[in-house]
Amino acid sequence: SGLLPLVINTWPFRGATLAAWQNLQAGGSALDAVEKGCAWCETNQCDGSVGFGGSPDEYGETTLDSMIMDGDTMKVGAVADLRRIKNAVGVARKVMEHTKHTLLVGESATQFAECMGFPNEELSTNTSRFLYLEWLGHNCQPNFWKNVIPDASKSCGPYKPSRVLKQHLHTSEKINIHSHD
Amino acid sequence: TIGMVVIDKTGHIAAGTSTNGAKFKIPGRVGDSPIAGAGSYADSTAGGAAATGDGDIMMRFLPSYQAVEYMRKGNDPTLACQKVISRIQQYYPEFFGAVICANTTGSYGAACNKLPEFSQFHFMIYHPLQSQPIEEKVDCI
Repeated sequence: SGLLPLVINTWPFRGATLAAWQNLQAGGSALDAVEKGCAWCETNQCDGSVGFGGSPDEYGETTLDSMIMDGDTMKVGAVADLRRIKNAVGVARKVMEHTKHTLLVGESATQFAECMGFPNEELSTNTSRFLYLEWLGHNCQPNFWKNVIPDASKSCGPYKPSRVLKQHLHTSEKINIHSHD
Repeated sequence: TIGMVVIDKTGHIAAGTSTNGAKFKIPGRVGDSPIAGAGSYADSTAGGAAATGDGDIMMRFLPSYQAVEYMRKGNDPTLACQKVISRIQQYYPEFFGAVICANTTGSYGAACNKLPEFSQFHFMIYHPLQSQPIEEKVDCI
């Protein structure tokens, strides 16, 4: 049976839960608490799967996705493929509060964040650079390409589309407890 | 990724996510986390939910929205989460994913898709009967 207030979050990110709870106890709204909880993980790089310095892409860059939603008004603010800004959930909150849009992406989201006062900072770290170099050293394995030439299961790109489209059985090989959304 | 649902003492619900996505993604790739209804969803008249896992798959099923709609229909949060996982399983039995759910009264639950390397899902809870955050876990289905 339930009791209120309640904070619940995915994965054992204790600090995030505590940050959200403390915000609620200090008089913050549910929305404030979600922002503080997610921001805690961004600052503390929870699990390596949140915030700067994790999950480099094929160019070695770390980009961030975040969203926040108000269940009273159904207002949403979100950012995706956000570059060089550490506080993604903070920017998402600004999208909700200072625009009539829902989702901003890429370099344009970065420009918006800078307009809102967020510092432009490098998101790569020695850890993410090491991960990236290791991946390059393993012939860019694993990766998310299919039906391309050269064979993406063996070689790095650049790739071109192959004429033959093979059926690929979906497996959890590339997305797992160490690499996930 | 973190996905979070907060319900304040008067029943106002908010939800959110933050992630750096999948390792070695193709540049430009965006997962489910920033998509309302996919990464998380909140409706103060029904409940809130958040998803985690393979965003490329999960975003095709709007699992957070679906879980909230199941709770609106009267399903308890655990069953709502399980139904969402079951629906995705029908198409992608080997997908990696989990969902947390909470309804307007503060009841909560979670579910995940069982894989050889992923048999339990751990999540965090804080409510007034506790003096600190508590880690809970569910067996995947």
